[in-house]
Amino acid sequence: MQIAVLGLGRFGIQLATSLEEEGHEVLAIDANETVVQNIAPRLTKTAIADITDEQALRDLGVANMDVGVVSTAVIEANVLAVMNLQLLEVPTIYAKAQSSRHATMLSRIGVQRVIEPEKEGGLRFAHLIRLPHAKDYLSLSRDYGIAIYEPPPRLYGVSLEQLDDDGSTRRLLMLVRDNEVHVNPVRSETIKAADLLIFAGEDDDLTETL
Amino acid sequence: MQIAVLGLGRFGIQLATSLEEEGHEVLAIDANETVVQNIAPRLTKTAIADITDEQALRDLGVANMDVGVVSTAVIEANVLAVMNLQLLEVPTIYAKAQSSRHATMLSRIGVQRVIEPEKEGGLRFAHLIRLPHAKDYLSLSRDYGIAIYEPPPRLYGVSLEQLDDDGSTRRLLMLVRDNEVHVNPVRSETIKAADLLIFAGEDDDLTETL
Ligand SMILES: Nc1ncnc2c1ncn2[C@@H]1O[C@H](COP(=O)(O)OP(=O)(O)OP(=O)(O)O)[C@@H](O)[C@H]1O
Ligand SMILES: Nc1ncnc2c1ncn2[C@@H]1O[C@H](COP(=O)(O)OP(=O)(O)OP(=O)(O)O)[C@@H](O)[C@H]1O
Repeated sequence: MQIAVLGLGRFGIQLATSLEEEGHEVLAIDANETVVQNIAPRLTKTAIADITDEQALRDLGVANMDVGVVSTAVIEANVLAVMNLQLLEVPTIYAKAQSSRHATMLSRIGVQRVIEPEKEGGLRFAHLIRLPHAKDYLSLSRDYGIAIYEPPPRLYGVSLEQLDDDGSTRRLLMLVRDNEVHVNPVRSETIKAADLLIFAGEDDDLTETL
Repeated sequence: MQIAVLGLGRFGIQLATSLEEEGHEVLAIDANETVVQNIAPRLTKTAIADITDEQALRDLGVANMDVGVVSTAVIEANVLAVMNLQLLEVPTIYAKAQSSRHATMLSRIGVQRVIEPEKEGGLRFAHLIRLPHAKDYLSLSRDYGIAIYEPPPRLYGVSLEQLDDDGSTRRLLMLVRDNEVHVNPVRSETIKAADLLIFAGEDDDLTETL
């Protein structure tokens, strides 16, 4: 896909570099020359432009792109940039919001996905705080989720079946070893350092010590 | 747990409110009076203080807390606040970083977990961009993940077994309906609006249209 990233704060920079690593064609735009110079070595196509300037975006070929992501925080520039993408008829438009009010406004003007990384990070970390060995967490419902665990050293060499607990909703879904994912791993398998254990369960059960 | 949140930006505010909703005792601190006044109605314990002032934190009882989270962006205040938490012997210290260099610095001075919400959000959204119906995504390895799908209307009434594809690594792990999670759901079950489908698979297979 051809994707324009408008605004290169921390979110925009990570998004642009990850998308390019995944094989997409990325055009990364920012008005700040220093910002663009710093990231230019890591990206194929960058440009210094004001994203509130429709003609500037047109000159850069943004009208031909599949997706536009507006990733500046400043509300006025952000909303004007969204409107420019619509004028350029970019079919898919996503934007970062800096508050719930801003998020609602963006949805109303037709942004298909609104991202609030700080808010989502705060929600996710509130779950992670209760899971000392968890590396990451995905919420599935109000009180149920998936947690990725790095096993503590005392579990090395312990078999997976010793982790099972019939009284608990916690279930081992997968084992990740050497970047390979094993779904419903064999219970006699023993845990190694650098393994990742993927559990699903009610949040309270996920907090149980392994 | 008793948790002190130092710095009430978007991340800190969401973290403090989510932790309190989960039943923890939260003390939310910021130097900016307006910020604290705005959030005070939503939280039990808030305080106006400079987190770089060790005595101020001591007076607030932070030394008795289980966890301290430093969630300001400004590097100097952030690092000084971490050091204060260490002087107050708070056993578990987490902090938000605003760059990889800042993150490395924090790990070196003993912060047990470093959070970079904008960077993590950028990584996650780079995956989500390729998954039009996905609501959220969790990366398990370099090219394998778990995606939460909201089924499009054309799938309402379709049975789950029609989603299976033996040529693909994509597998349906769970169905979420009415806030209840069903692991390995019965394949004859039919999809309803408001269901969530939880798939695991290689990223390329997750992009296949349902
Ligand atoms: N009109 C504009 N045209 C182009 N770039 C812009 C414009 N307005 C702001 N930017 C750029 O957007 C970038 C990100 O904006 P800002 O720093 O406000 O967001 P942020 O919320 O701090 O980002 P993040 O949280 O992702 O780090 C900055 O590099 C800035 O130069
Ligand atoms: N020394 C300090 N003592 C107390 N609070 C502080 C101090 N320094 C900064 N803060 C507070 O930290 C809060 C968040 O800081 P800042 O806005 O720099 O972070 P941010 O990265 O924009 O946050 P977010 O991305 O989570 O919205 C602000 O409300 C600010 O008042």
